[in-house]
Amino acid sequence: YNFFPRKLKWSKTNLTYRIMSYTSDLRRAEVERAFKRAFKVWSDVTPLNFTRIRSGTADIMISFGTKEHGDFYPFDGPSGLLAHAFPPGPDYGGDAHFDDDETWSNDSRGYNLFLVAAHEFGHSLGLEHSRDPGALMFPIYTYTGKSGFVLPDDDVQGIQELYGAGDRDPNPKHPKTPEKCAADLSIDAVTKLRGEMLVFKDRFFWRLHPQMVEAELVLIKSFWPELPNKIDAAYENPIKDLVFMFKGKKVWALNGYDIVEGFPKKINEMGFPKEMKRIDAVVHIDDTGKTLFFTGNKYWSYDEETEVMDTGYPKFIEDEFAGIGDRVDAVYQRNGYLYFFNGPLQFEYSIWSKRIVRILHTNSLFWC
Amino acid sequence: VPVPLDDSHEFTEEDLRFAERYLRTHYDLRPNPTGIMKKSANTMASKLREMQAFFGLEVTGKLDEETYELMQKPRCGVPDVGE
Repeated sequence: YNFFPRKLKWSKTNLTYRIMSYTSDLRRAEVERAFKRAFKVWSDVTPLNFTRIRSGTADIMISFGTKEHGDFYPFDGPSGLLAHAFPPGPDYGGDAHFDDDETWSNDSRGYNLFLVAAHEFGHSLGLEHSRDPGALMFPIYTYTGKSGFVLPDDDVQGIQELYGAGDRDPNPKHPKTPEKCAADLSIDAVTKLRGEMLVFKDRFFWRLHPQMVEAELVLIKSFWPELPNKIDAAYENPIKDLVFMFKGKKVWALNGYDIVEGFPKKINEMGFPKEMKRIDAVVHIDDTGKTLFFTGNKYWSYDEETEVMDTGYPKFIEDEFAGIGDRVDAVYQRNGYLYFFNGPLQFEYSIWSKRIVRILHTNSLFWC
Repeated sequence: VPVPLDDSHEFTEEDLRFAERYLRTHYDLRPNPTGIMKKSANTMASKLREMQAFFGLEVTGKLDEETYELMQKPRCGVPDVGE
């Protein structure tokens, strides 16, 4: 989290706001509700109170405008710049402006007014942009889904450094952004994708380029808004140029940014028994054309060509991959080795000699 | 437009102007109508480096495909750095 120069903040906790104009994209009541919820994001975690006034000058004046709209910081038509706000202070200080060339919504269409307003009001209160891709104050818009919004921890830390903590936080568990070099790092899933490697954790995935040491952390929903957070497993079928992602009893097929029509499907349509609850990990082995699915202490083998489960499965993991433990978080294959992840450890298993040849930290995936 | 380019991608002049506007809006790049060498802290390359560092991209000081793709994403109009 960052602050504006001189750490600008309001010297009072009771602030007023006034809605000076509306967008025709939403009903007035929807606009008012979006702004009220957006202010509540910040009042929930601080002593701040926000009161709406309907006349006179409020601390935070809110309006919709297009292109040059009176403050010499013009908007730019559809997309691009969505809104802006001024740091705490007199006159324009705290004011928030929304680009009415955008399509504003209260769901995933266009741009979600609540989400953008919550971000802009963070500026109105003294927060500058954060480098944390999981933060509300990250400068780029990402629709974070229908389920209840919870202010990420990075934003909570920032606003509480300015105003202190409140005493009425309804959701004290604020999502943190994972640290790739944390000694106890565990991961949810890993897959290759057109030469890159994607490592999934909570709401995020790291993009690992073969030539680069630095991994880029990205929100899953910034790439695939329809996908759930915290996926269970993922693998790439390079022949079909598809990546399959699993969560619970569902499977999604992705072709680049696009979700293949007809997905998500139920995993038992692939031949798993109906009572199968989830897939823990999955890996495609290029040489054999088989895909191995790990669930609990067992694993299945699926023939990609015939699209049928091989007979004789499931088998016990321990029988074939002795030593990797009876649970797999994630697994990928490279150069004749399988890399099984279990909590903070990964096991390098030689397919040829059928044994574990090395045990590494999970975070060594990121050269930590 | 004096934008240091990565040779991995063909950018049109319009692309370069967009990149320059982006850096002016969000990274306090100052206009340089005379073309005289500016202080190194305000060159296009240094501003590109600032932006790449901010977003956790590979810091090259050159406009590459990934940096340009990120510039295209819808975002807040408040600058990322500077007054």
